[in-house]
Amino acid sequence: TVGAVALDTHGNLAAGTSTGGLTGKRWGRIGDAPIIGAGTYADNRSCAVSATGAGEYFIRVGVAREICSRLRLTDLPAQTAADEVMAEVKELGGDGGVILVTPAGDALFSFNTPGMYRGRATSEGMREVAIFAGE
Amino acid sequence: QQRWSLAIHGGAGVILRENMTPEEEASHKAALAAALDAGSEVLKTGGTALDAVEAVIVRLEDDPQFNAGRGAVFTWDETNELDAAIMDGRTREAGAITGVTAIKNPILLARAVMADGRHVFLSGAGAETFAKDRGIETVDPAYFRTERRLESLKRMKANALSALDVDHKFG
Repeated sequence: TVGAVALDTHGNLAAGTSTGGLTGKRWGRIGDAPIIGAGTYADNRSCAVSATGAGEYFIRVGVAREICSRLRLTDLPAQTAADEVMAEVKELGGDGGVILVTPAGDALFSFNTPGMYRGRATSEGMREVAIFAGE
Repeated sequence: QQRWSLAIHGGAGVILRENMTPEEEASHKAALAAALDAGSEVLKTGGTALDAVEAVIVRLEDDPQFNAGRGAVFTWDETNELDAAIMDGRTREAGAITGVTAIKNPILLARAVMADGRHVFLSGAGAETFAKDRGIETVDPAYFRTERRLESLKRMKANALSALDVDHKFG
């Protein structure tokens, strides 16, 4: 799965996700990536999210929308909201990760796997890519 | 100038340094950096968040190292079925497609669904017909095939493994 989330200079957010799904999938199985609210969501009032992981769990938790809703309705820091929702995924037995950007320009990750192919850049000069946890 | 920001991913999972050669690590990082730069360039020059997202994802879909577009994993029947979604935070318009087999860049089709506006989620043959009507580029399904992904499927079948045993990453 690949994904991107962005905040532009006009203050607008967008999210996108694309995937081949799960190796050996059958019966027309669909994961979270194309499901708006599970693997992909964007709302200028809160955040933009793209997810990658064990799709069945991300669908059950409604990960992308859940993170955005928490940010819209509470004062939680974005990293906390993302970590809390990913903890719910883990609690149900799922693994994976999310990327998100906020209207304030934060570009964040949260994942509970040993690695996630990832990168982020901002107008403040941040530009980084990483693979393994702790990098 | 207003702030801009961008985050990207190419999948998550049991990705361990000891299972990766230095060359593979460098190659993945270079691909991520190139995609990040493509999106950053759009944003730096005043482009929209949607265009930045598209620029990043098209690049990653075209790279066989990642499980999307060319290089996608195989289904049980040794086909590649692709899914994608895109959403505009300004209007909460969205487009998504699932189960397509001949669309070179599924994210472009998802965006076309969003732009059309009548529906959010199209699937399978219907989505492919919609793509044809919109002039979205198609390819022979063999374009998506990579030997590494086929090997993963064969190992999975031969050893009755799960997808997570044969792939380092999800999605």
